[in-house]
Amino acid sequence: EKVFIGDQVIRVNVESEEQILLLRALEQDTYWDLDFWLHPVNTEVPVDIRVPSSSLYAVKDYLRAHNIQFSVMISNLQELLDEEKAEMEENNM
Amino acid sequence: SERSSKSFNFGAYHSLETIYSWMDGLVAAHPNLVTKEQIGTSYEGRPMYVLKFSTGGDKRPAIWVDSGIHSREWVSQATGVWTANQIASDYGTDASLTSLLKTMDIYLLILANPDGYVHSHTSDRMWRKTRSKNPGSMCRGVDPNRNWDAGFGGPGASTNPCSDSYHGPSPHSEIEVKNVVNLVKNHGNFKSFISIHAYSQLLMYPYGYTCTDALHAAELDSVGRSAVQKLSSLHGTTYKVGSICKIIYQASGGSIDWTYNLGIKYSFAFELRDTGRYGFILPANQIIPTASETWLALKDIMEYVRDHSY
Repeated sequence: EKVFIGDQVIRVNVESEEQILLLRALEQDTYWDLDFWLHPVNTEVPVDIRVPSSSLYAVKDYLRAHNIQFSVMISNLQELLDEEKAEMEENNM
Repeated sequence: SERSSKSFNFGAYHSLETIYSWMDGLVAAHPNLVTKEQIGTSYEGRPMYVLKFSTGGDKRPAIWVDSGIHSREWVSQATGVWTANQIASDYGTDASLTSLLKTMDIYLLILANPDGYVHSHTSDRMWRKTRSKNPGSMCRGVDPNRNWDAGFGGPGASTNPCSDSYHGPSPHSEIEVKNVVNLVKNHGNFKSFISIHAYSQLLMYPYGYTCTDALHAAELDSVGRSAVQKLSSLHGTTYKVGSICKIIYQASGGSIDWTYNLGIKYSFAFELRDTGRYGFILPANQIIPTASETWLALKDIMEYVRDHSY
């Protein structure tokens, strides 16, 4: 079973068309193995990105370098999944 | 005990087996209203069941609802389960739904992508696509909401089998999609087609493959806004309404574009609620509030469809 230890979901509240283009460039880059939960579309819709722990430093660095503000929506995805699983098992019992 | 609607925990996420078993209980509890019909099998051989709510007649005007074509969007399938129970228990007590079911049928496909759903429970919680093998690629699966014959292969779908929005080798190549296509075409009398997704709180209508307005865009927009007003009245959840292309992004090969082009005017897609903190990992305690508010919108659309025959 795939685990997501240390993976974070970060939210970007996009402020300009330029930022959208920068985020789209990030989306095209397969090297960091990013999973866009919400895609860069316009300034009215936030962008949510699941970032593997191995890419966290680089991605955050990229965002900071381009002055793109972000917040951490989920700090450790696996923790939430563990809670979800435990709840399901309890419910099954 | 899970088979009984009275003891089933609607505020929890369940495995495919549990949901299928619960469906049998629902049918047994409402034999004159609900039937479980197999519409085919999935790529990995799992049966695909649709719940049909009908008070009689043959190929009556009907409303289609599917949930969870993207497997990781778990609140969608959970909302489908809650909704099925709501329809069954409201029939005979809710005057409006009862009158609707006197003249129309409702089809509800709770697990539109059974293989993906099982995979998201057992191997990869973040799995979105089907599980079909892609010749020449190590990556599996096709985005079943890019696989319909509506602008297939156009903007907003990927040619890369490793992408989460891979459109597949050809329109309706995915058996899960083909099963629904066959049912809809053979039935021939669907008046509304509603697809339930999660998340980001949107109610959308065609088109997605083009940003050109659909012929009935104004009416669909009005119906959507009325439905969202009802939805928001319960918990204050805010939704946006618009065409797929205009409120999210251009996306080709989507189900409601195909149904609309087939002549099913009232084609809509929901993106259910997100608390702004969890995305696809919406806590189970949010299932019932989500399903309850969605039901108000669904019912509003269904009533409109009932009252505006075409």
